[in-house]
Amino acid sequence: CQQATIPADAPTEPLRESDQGMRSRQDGKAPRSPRDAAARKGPSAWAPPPRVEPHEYMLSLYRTYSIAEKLGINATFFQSSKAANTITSFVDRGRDDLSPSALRRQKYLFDVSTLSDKEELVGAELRLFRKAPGDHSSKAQTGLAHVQVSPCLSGRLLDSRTWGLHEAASAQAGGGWVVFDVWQALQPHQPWKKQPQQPQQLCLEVRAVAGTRTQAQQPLLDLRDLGLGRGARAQQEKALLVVFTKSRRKNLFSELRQERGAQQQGAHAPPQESTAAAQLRLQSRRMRR
Amino acid sequence: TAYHNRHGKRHGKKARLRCSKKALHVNFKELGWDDWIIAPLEYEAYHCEGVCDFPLRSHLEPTNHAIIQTLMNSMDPGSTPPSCCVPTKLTPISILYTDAGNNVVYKQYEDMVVESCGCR
Repeated sequence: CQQATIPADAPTEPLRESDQGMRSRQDGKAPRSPRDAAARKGPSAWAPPPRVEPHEYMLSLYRTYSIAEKLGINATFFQSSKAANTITSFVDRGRDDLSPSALRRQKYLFDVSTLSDKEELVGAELRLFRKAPGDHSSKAQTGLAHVQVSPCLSGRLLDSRTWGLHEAASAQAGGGWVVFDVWQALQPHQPWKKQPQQPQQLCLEVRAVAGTRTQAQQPLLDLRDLGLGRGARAQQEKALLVVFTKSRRKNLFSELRQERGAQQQGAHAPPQESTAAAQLRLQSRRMRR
Repeated sequence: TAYHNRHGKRHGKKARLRCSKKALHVNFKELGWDDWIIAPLEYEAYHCEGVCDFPLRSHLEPTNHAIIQTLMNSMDPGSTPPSCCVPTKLTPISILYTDAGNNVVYKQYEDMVVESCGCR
């Protein structure tokens, strides 16, 4: 089984209603969460939050694992799923410095407040969309770039990738996704566990040096030259933090049910047994016979 | 109640159905859950329906307890109810939804689809 990935030329048009039963996010109905639903008192208090456009990567995951399920294959056995039964995507909220000077460092920010401490963290990936070298690319530069990811505060190297400065980002040269393993950034600290009442930001820093390995005093490369500039990016091209968790709870819907305040549904009593006494007598007589 | 003639064939009133798997089409839109569930918007969950009366068929995989309860019920229906027709095997489905932070989440929910029914 292959890992579900986003092709470089992945279609970014809105979902169609007929697309495997998925909901169209362009139908004018703003999405909301179960928690939001419980908090609302009525239609007058309803304020539509910004629309969520599902990332193509998540749609690809869903399609791949759904097909596997229909074939009787447990998707958690896939290498790409890391044995997780929950995969949460967080869209980057960081912005690049708009000044024309070289972009030496980037800070990627993710609000991980909604991660539950009841779930076991089994993996995390930073997915960056690398655009094809364009006007920003310095034609004079050749050789390799060593791109590194580390937590903003510690500077400890989490993962790195090496690629050619003018290497096409994909076969179609339109761009491609680069994946970094950032599990270590979440594992030791797990900030959302410490202060659950406050929004928790995960900050990851990206930088690049020439060559294949980190060397002291080596100048940092301009990340725009590497196709990592974040100016005017479409939603589908924004960086993604993908967190893989394994829920220990058996009844996964109970939390959602509580949040939706659906307990009043229990007021509906089950219908009475309609079997007549006479029928019972006949049945028991027949059984004895 | 099934009425059988001496050849064991049904006639007369409509027969009570034995425990088996029946259709249960779930539409999240009708449930009002389409505001947070992205996909699927509908799926076939199935449900178990029918009676677990004596003699229990082997394909219903009755537990020993269900066999005894069914026997007790057949001897004296007033003393013990029949055993229950319930799902004996369930499978998961994948759901894509938005969480409280408007993040898109893929989750595999266990026990969402009935694969088989039996008497318990």
